[in-house]
Amino acid sequence: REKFFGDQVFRINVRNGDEVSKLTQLVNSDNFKLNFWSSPSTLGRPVDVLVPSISLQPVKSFLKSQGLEYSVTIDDLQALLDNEDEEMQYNEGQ
Amino acid sequence: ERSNNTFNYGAYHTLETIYQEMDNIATDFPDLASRVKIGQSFENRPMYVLKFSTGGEQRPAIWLNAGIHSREWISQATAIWTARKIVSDYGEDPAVTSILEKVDIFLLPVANPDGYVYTHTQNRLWRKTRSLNPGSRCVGTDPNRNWNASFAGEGASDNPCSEVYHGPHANSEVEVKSVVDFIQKHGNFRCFIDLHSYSQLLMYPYGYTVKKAPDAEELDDVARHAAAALASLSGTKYQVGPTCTTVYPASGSSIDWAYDNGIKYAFTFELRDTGHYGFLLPANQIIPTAEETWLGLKTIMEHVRDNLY
Repeated sequence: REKFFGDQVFRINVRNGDEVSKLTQLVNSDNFKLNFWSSPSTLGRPVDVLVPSISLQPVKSFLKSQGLEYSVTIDDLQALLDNEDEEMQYNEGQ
Repeated sequence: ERSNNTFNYGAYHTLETIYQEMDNIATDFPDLASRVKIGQSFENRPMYVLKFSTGGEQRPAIWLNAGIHSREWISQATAIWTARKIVSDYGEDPAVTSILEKVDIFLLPVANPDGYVYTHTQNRLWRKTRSLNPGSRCVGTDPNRNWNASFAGEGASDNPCSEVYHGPHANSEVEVKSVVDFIQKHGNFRCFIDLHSYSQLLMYPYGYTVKKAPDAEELDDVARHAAAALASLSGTKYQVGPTCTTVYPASGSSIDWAYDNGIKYAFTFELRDTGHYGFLLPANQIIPTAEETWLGLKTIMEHVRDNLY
């Protein structure tokens, strides 16, 4: 099963069409291996994106260079997955 | 409420266990529930629905869909809890009893079985189907961009590697086609509800255009009542509106197809949460989510019962 050690989920604030355009560059970039949990829209909704550990620094740099605000909503994805697995195994045991 | 002898509703389960519980429900309530196979997935897994009916021929019906995006585990978990709730409350809750005296309910807890198995065995965050795309290394189609409703329009991608790849043609995914065929053959569905996560939204058509649906006012009213009922349990707030202007444009979606094919009461729930855990909602939130969602679902189903157009 695929592991996500060090991967994080970012919440990127998108406030206008200009910022959507900037974010679209990220969406269309294959280099960072991003997984968008929600798609950019022009409605001012934040965008959640799973960032692999290897892409953390370049993505942060990109966001900073474009003036896009973000926060880290899940800072240890694998820990959440491990918890979920443990709960399932416990439940099956029960 | 948490469990019966064999199944813990407060936990996430494999496809096999969910299917077994569907069988248990049908066995425990043979006069009310039956498990019906409506097709097979790309990888040849059966697709089962639970039919809840008190009798009658081709009664007006409600379709409850869940798990079309495989990583949205709260959706499948809420669906199977809902199945048990329906059979438990029939004869006890006057609202459920009266709904089932007039309409049948069909519940598909795992609309994308291959994807769901894949989330358990290979990649917890898999969203799409597992169909192969000739000429591409990328697998799968977004089954909620594959319906014949402005297919391949805005909010869908023609790139097989995209998470919102619409597929080679409408209904290319056998999981989608199986539902379409079943609903069209039945011919008397009045309501289609699709359960997703996450974001806490209750939406109605359209997703493929900003134009208002002809029944937008009524749908908005029903959705607001449903969201209020949902919030009455523990204060969970849902945003209400048409898909396109509430989240983003999305063509080829299930509820747009349903609406365009005469199923007026078409809604999408985006269940908990708003992003703190996202798709990885802890299991201890399954029952609170299912309980509050039930109040919203029941409100919609009561409206359908009273407004059989």
